[in-house]
Amino acid sequence: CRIQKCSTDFVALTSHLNSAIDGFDSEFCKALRAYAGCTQRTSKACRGNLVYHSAVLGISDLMSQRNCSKDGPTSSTNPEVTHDPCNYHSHAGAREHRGGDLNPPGYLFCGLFGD
Amino acid sequence: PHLRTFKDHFQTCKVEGAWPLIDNNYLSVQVTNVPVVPGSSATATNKITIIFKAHRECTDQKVYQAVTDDLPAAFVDGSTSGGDGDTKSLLILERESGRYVEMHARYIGTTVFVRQLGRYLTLAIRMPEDLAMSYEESQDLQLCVNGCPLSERIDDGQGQVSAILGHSVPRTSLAPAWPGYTLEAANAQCHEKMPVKDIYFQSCVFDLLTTGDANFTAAAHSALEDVEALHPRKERWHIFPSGSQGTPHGRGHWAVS
Repeated sequence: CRIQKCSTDFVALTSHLNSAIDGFDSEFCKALRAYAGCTQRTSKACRGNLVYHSAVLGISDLMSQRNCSKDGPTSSTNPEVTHDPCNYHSHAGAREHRGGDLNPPGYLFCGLFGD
Repeated sequence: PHLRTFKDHFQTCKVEGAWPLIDNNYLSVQVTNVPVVPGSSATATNKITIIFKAHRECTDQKVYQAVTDDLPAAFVDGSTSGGDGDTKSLLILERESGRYVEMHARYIGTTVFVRQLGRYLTLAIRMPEDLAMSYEESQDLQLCVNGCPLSERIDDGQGQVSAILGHSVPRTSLAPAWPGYTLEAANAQCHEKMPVKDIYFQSCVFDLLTTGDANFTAAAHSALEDVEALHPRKERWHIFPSGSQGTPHGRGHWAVS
């Protein structure tokens, strides 16, 4: 149900962060919000999945511990892409466009015509 | 009509009346099909309804509806975009007045083409897999996801329009099977627009023979163009029927190349 991908992205976003440096809290909250958004998008497909529900609870706990607001900027898995919550490609497509593939997998096509 | 599903299965279906193509948490697409000629179970699409569901701060719900001879470049509320004025996370573009519109839903990475060719409508959709597969179990009737029910199929159960052609019209007959076209004439006309003898070519021949309406040649051709514009995998653009350049992989499956 792709919850693993959400978790992997979160690890990728936070693994380089150092709590000793300025801006750590802000960046960590951004990553948490991105993680939360990712789990939200998988909520239907992951219903009943223990890993998913553990992740949701974990995110909630971490956001409380770090005093992160629910609304605010989020991290992108591609640092070159500025996150725009209303641009699917900026948070989901970025990883798929790596390697210069103009027609990334992960998209589906459906067509209807004729008689 | 001819349906190419999300799984690249190709089917020719009856599906008369209203049927859902897509019904997930982000998008709902429904088509209405009507018989094209008396005495035939073949139908074509004369109405398309698309609902872009409300999505947090990106857009409120927007409904698009097209019927034959009324292909608007606006949603039913008269707007041409969704979301904030600057953001425009959902946008309608008119490519050919009254004939061809595109809808770009940036917030869900989805693109929809709607065309009118002759008296009927065509549809092409590109959508991210994770969003397309985000639906409840109860929403299992989605032709784009699961194809047409077997009882609604008018191919031979393996998607073979060619078998229909072979059985319904005498291949060597010089007399038209339906007013207007012999098999040879249909082949020739379709070959002009579609030199690759794939399933789109075969569908074109099928449509000419069943209706005698030359507009279906343009419909098949533009359907292939839409595939080339929206399908993410070039190696899958063409689908070949068995006995030509590919083999079927079981019920409703086609070889892609």
